[in-house]
Amino acid sequence: AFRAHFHRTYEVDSEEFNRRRVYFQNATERHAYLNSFSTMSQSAKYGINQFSDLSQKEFKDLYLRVVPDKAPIFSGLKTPG
Amino acid sequence: LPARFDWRDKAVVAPVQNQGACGSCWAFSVVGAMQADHAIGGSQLEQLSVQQVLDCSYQNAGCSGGSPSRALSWLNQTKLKLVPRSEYPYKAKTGICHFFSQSHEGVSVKDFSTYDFSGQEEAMMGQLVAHGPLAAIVDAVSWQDYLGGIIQYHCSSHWSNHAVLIIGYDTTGDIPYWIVQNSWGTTWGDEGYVYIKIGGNICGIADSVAAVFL
Repeated sequence: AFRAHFHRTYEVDSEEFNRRRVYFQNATERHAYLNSFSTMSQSAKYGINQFSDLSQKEFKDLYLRVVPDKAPIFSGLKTPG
Repeated sequence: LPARFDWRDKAVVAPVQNQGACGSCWAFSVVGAMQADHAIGGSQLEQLSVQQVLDCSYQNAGCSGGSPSRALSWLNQTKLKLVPRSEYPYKAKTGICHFFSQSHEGVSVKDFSTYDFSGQEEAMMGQLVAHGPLAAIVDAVSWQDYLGGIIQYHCSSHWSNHAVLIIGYDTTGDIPYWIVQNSWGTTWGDEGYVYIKIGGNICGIADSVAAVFL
């Protein structure tokens, strides 16, 4: 169902399928942990999405590519004088 | 400050984009702030070229990563005009910088500010209302699994790795939150948006926040 929903082309029982299935299983374990903190109805929910068959390293390498810069601390709006 | 403020209500926020398999979030956040500010100034909302920033901002590394403040610094120094997205479409890969003549229509930066608002998120709300959507950097490691709702946990400050556009806030409910536009398409999160609790610098949302002036 995941492959159909997110248009994945890897074949069942291929090397990639087996690898991605492990990442998917790891993701479901993460979701249980992350959701255990969500006690209020407005709290964040975690679950299956388009990134669920990526390893955490793959996700970081692809999508988390910002080079952080340190910014000066905000010290209030400047006013004349 | 109003209890709730959302720049989408003023029709100055462009639809959620999808950066694809390219580390271009830094360019999407900067261009998102610029095109919103341009519309706030009275122009028709027009999507500007992310690919132009990606290809031409040599201090950054295109799809391999970059920094919103470095991109803004470059835009401010060069006064380069960003052309409409239709003239320089997004390709999700770094390419050769296309040059346009000075007479070509486009939008340039007049100035920008970048501040650390940690511990001062109410002042950050003021910046958002006064100056338009803000480009910010966040820790988005746990966002791999995010589906919706307000993030309160599992997000560190001071370990930023992703850039986003803050377009509003809501303090009317039990948990006050920032309304944040991401660039991972509309199938991610809540139609492409993520909500982060205000206060405590959750996800490092206040670590480095840029406002653009056009």
